[in-house]
Amino acid sequence: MQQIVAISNQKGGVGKTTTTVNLAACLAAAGRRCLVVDLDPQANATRALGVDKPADAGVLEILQGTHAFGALVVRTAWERLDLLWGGAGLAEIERRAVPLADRPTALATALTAGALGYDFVLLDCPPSQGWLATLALHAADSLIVPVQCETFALDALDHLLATLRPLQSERGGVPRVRGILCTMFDHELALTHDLVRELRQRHPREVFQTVIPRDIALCEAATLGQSILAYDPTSRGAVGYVRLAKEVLAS
Amino acid sequence: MQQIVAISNQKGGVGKTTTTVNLAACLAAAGRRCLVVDLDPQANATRALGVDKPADAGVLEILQGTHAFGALVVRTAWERLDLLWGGAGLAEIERRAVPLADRPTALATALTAGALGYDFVLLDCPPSQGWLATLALHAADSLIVPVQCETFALDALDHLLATLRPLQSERGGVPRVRGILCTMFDHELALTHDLVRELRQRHPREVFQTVIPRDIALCEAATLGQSILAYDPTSRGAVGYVRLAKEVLAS
Ligand SMILES: Nc1ncnc2c1ncn2[C@@H]1O[C@H](COP(=O)(O)OP(=O)(O)OP(=O)(O)O)[C@@H](O)[C@H]1O
Ligand SMILES: Nc1ncnc2c1ncn2[C@@H]1O[C@H](COP(=O)(O)OP(=O)(O)OP(=O)(O)O)[C@@H](O)[C@H]1O
Ligand SMILES: [Mg+2]
Ligand SMILES: [Mg+2]
Repeated sequence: MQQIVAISNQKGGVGKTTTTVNLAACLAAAGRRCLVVDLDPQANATRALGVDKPADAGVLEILQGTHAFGALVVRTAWERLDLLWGGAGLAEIERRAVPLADRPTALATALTAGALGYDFVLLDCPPSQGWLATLALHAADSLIVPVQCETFALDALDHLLATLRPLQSERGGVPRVRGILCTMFDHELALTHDLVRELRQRHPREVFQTVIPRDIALCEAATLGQSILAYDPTSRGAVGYVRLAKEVLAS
Repeated sequence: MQQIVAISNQKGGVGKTTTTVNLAACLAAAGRRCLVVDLDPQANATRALGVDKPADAGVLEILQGTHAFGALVVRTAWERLDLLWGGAGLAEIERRAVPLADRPTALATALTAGALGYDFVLLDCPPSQGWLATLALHAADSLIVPVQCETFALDALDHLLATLRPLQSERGGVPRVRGILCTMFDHELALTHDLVRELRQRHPREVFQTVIPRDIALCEAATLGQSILAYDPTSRGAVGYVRLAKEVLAS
């Protein structure tokens, strides 16, 4: 049963890309066929998976109907882990605000046709609520929301959940929030402990048991274009994402 | 001579809001009249300045012509530090991708008329290159680019500078990059030291001498809706932003 999961939070720098890439790597290592779809014009997930110069065409061209899905998906260096990037044109389109998302289900349609055979499709979302995020929310069955437990975290989460509700009514309860993930957890900070506690009180069913600790290995791995499993499988970051993958597989 | 400075970087979570709010506070403390314009639909700068429930109308209504600039600017709790927020409607507009920025100079025009009397107008930009960022780039004389020296930092910067060049040609060299600011500097991380060094080599004239250290006091201050000067003027974060203000005033 294929699962299309959007890794989503309009707040910037909370670990969406780090979570997409490393959760995908851990699911692939556990035997699941994974496709990462990089919906961010900044293409951080593409770089973090070591894909250096993809062809110019990507999701954008698939949505515009000029290229076929299968022609643009690339294998990464790891088994069962493939990537489809947004396309070089995405950044320019975002600037001109020409959304081509008068068809918000365009990505959903493309995935239905093109992404057969994957157990998991993970959508790395940009930090905004614009048209790219809308495409993701119309394509996903569920959401994982990374939350960095520092300032503004709870506001951003409330805002996301408020945005989600009308869409869920329209789409019959979909996408459901599969889980809220505490990321970059710094155990030395009192503020962080307070926020995690508050988060678990407000959303007892959604907050993952797994918490991803702050771990420089996660930055280093991405800089080298490797998943954390490839870079340092004994690091605290790797342990965290392996645990998350287990929790996701069990849910 | 009024200065309109956009605090801008399409990468998320690099310290744009923290820099806007605290640089404004330090400039105000140094006797300059400052206006913070919060262009992010998530209104983090508004919250970080302790402005709890502004009237629904904001920048959006000024651009739509339904409200006057002067009617919507609010005083903060600190002398010479005022705020104009984006407006409650901004988040919804971003979702519907109805940019109303077929007039990219709309904000520039509004500021020319409405922001007389301020020495500094600081524009807190959202983490995207969509229409809100475009409005900011057409309104600003200069840019401060906060850069968190971790993964993807240099890519994001190159991308921003590449975007800027055609606009600078069109606008006669404006906005110029007034400075690149290393934020959330964690002296324990080798990766960070390498990136800062690389940054200074690539952009010797633009990188500020001041580096803002990682300091939990900056998060705590924002959570309480206070500038770092009000919350903890002896903190390393406060010392950093005071130094930055001096560098900005001298440049
Ligand atoms: N657990 C962690 N420990 C240390 N650093 C981390 C961790 N998770 C992410 N990072 C680093 O923090 C920065 C932001 O993470 P990331 O790019 O994954 O966030 P994002 O939400 O995708 O950002 P954006 O909103 O710009 O897309 C990156 O430099 C990343 O390497
Ligand atoms: N020097 C610092 N030390 C510690 N924490 C910091 C520092 N600067 C910013 N932060 C914290 O890091 C997080 C991101 O900072 P901030 O919101 O200013 O970034 P941003 O670029 O405005 O994010 P966005 O792209 O979402 O607008 C916030 O929780 C903030 O309190
Ligand atoms: Mg990302
Ligand atoms: Mg911000």
